[in-house]
Amino acid sequence: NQLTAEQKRKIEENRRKALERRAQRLGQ
Amino acid sequence: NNGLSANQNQVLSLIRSCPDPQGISIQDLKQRLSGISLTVIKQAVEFLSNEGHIFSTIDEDHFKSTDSD
Repeated sequence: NQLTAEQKRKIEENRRKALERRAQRLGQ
Repeated sequence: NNGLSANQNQVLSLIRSCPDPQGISIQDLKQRLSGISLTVIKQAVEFLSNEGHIFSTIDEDHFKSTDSD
């Protein structure tokens, strides 16, 4: 059930992109 | 009122409550939200993702929320 380093990296990247989308929506 | 529909809030709440590092799957959401159709769940997931409330994790079928942990 452990995530690989690549999976962790992908999750962090997707979280960062989602936070950017959230900030963009809130800024409109 | 946070601007989300009742269905969207239910989906977001379940995604937020999942402690797994890979998040919750669409299948798990469907199982827990037995009163909501798969189509409506997928529409809610897409909306929440576009708005930056949630994001996909290990594949396009697992989701976590941006404001959990």
